[in-house]
Amino acid sequence: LIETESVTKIYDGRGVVPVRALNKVSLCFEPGEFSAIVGPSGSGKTTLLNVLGGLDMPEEGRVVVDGQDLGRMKDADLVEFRLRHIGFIFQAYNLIPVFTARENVEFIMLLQGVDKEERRERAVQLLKEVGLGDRVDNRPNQLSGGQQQRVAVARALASRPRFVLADEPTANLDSVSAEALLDLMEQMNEKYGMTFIFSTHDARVIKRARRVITLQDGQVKQ
Amino acid sequence: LIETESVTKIYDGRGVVPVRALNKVSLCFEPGEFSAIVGPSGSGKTTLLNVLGGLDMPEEGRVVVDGQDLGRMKDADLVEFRLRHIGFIFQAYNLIPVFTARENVEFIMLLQGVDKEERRERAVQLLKEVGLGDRVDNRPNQLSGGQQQRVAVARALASRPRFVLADEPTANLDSVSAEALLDLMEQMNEKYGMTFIFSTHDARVIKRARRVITLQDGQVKQ
Ligand SMILES: Nc1ncnc2c1ncn2[C@@H]1O[C@H](COP(=O)(O)OP(=O)(O)OP(=O)(O)O)[C@@H](O)[C@H]1O
Ligand SMILES: Nc1ncnc2c1ncn2[C@@H]1O[C@H](COP(=O)(O)OP(=O)(O)OP(=O)(O)O)[C@@H](O)[C@H]1O
Ligand SMILES: [Mg+2]
Ligand SMILES: [Mg+2]
Repeated sequence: LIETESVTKIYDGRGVVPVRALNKVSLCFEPGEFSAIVGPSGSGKTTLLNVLGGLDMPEEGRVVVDGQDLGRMKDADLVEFRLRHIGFIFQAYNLIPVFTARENVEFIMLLQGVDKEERRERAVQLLKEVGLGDRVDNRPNQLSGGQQQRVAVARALASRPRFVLADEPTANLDSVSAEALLDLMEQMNEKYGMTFIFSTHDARVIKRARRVITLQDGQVKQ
Repeated sequence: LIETESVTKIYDGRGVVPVRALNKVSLCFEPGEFSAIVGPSGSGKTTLLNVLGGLDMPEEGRVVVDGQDLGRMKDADLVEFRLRHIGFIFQAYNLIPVFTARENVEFIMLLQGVDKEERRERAVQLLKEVGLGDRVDNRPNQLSGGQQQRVAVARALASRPRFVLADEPTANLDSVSAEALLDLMEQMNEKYGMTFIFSTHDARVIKRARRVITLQDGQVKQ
């Protein structure tokens, strides 16, 4: 279960007008959901995902994941919790430039203590599934935009987290690649019960989502 | 006139299999075109745009822009030529992190020697047109993904180049923002005769293109 209880997030920079990125957002997600958060550019989708994943703390309200209030956890426990339970696909990918595609995908499993053979097999398997089986030894700057995006997807899925927070995972993909990715995610949702929460503008993703949540100016539109 | 004559681009990294990103590509674009290059992720779209804009040199063949063979120009002349004539919207935006949105948009005009008042007016005007009129003093890390993308678009258009090479300019935009951007580009195409060459997966862009060129595995599919 993931819940946000009346969450408000305000960005207050020096010399610029404060931005209310989320305004009293209350949502709950059940185990095994396959849901899309949609809304205009700037409406708060990335901020919502960041708050759900404990990457950002709200100014008001709280976020509860599996009974744990993320705002009350010690830093070290929050890091451990994210490592064990949450897979994140970033809008800008955030790949490690000095690692190859395979090393990027293995990295989280390494931190989780997964054994070496198992890590390598899973990484190569997932990279094959996203169509990059022949590019595993390339670094990010040797890959196209959409290829980098697929490495970011493989990395989040390889650690088999309980919750996947996917920020625009298909933005740079052609339809064939996007549909293949969605097939893979649906399979993992069914086979492992992984909960998928997408932030997206992509009609192809929205079409597959079992539930669609609309954000506008930081608020949920019912 | 922009032409590629039997252009081949090969990436030859250490320890990895060479990749033929473009294979004998011959294309020509007339002044005032509004054309889209489409194709699967990894098919060579970004590479083609980089070669058209003189950001990357082919291993075989040549690129001729307005009668100038880009491969035979001295570095300093090529830099000047790009500054004067080519506007580039990068797939990963490449905004300057320490500059505000307005400063990012003004930067190219500054290099071109446009006067201070004129630069500021054009920058603010263009940022308004892409829906960021109230965010001109924010830096990129204070903006959403789609907002950063729109700053990158405004920057390329503000200098009113003769050719705009736009690499997936709508990937992170909702439909309202994407359509508004396409309206703006169509207006500049008609009003100033600017040539637009898009690399895209986006059906909304393809729908508006007057010509569509398909790439697959680095080759043009006729
Ligand atoms: N520096 C490099 N070293 C090795 N291969 C590269 C390099 N840069 C690009 N490539 C490869 O060249 C091919 C074409 O890349 P390009 O970026 O042009 O594709 P694209 O059509 O823009 O893809 P996308 O839609 O994913 O952005 C890809 O297979 C890519 O991995
Ligand atoms: N560090 C920050 N400082 C100020 N404002 C910020 C900051 N980070 C985000 N914002 C603002 O918060 C609002 C919501 O941002 P968010 O990234 O969640 O939008 P989004 O829905 O993901 O947009 P997109 O579809 O363009 O990715 C935007 O107006 C954005 O500019
Ligand atoms: Mg976002
Ligand atoms: Mg590309």
